[in-house]
Amino acid sequence: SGLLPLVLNTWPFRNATEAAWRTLLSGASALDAVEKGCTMCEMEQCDGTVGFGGSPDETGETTLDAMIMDGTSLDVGAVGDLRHIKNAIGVARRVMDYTSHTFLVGESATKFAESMGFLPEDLSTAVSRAIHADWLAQNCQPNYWKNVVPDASKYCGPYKPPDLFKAQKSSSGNPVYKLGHD
Amino acid sequence: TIGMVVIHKQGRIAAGTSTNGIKFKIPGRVGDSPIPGAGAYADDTAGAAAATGNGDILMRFLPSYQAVQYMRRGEEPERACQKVILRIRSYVPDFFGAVVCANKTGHYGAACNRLPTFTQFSFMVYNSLKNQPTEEKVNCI
Repeated sequence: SGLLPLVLNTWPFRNATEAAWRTLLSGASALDAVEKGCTMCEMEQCDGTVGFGGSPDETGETTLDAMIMDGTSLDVGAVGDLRHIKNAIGVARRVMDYTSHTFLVGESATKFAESMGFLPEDLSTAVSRAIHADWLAQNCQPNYWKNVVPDASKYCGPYKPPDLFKAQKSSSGNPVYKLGHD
Repeated sequence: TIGMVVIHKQGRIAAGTSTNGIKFKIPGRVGDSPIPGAGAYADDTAGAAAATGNGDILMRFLPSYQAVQYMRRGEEPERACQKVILRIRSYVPDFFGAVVCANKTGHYGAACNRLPTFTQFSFMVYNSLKNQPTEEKVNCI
């Protein structure tokens, strides 16, 4: 097709697109281009929703998810809940290239990354710590708990299921979607 | 979150995602991004897609896989993306989500679910017809 090659990505992350395109022009593969493009976003902390220093969890920690897929072989490498490693897409690529597995998670994914030569680092920043501190100051609002005690819409945890479970009809949408995206 | 689709000039396709998820998630939570068929999917014989939005909802519908299957059946990329959005919306009317789609010939499109605070979705394109990365926007449906 005269339209090829093509780089297409979600959100207006220009430098990631550029990095992927340059990788293609250098003669590298589509997989390499995806890895380089996503790595650029991880380094630039695109939108605060990619890479280190963004989207702290309830404990203030930033964790990363990434996946890469080869459309020729349908091979996949992925990591979830990755901690202490900045280059999540790079680790996902290593899962694809150097294991027969598809998806590694959590601290075990971190250990795998370290075995592949990635250095463990603190993924929090002054910005992510401030975001988390503000959330604590607002009684942990918003959060993703439901049907627990104490009332998660008013108070911080720890939460437990109520003795008499009263199922509440859950909202079809999530009211806190503006806080970020996957 | 970034979701990316790349098609090499020789037709080999790759897709990927990277994200730090949503703020204030319960520790251990993983979204749709690292799940094949949810955050992204690629198949040289049809095309590729990537989704973004609320992963807790998106992952239940495998939107990227569904979009690729629509394109395999001959749907244009934008229509494939729209059909994915409409399918999710039939179950979850106010979900936050968008999808980008590209078929194996390099045609592409995108779609998003219209909300009061989300009426347009921006995405990036670079192909042989452009001399720089180009931001494009689609009105949500």
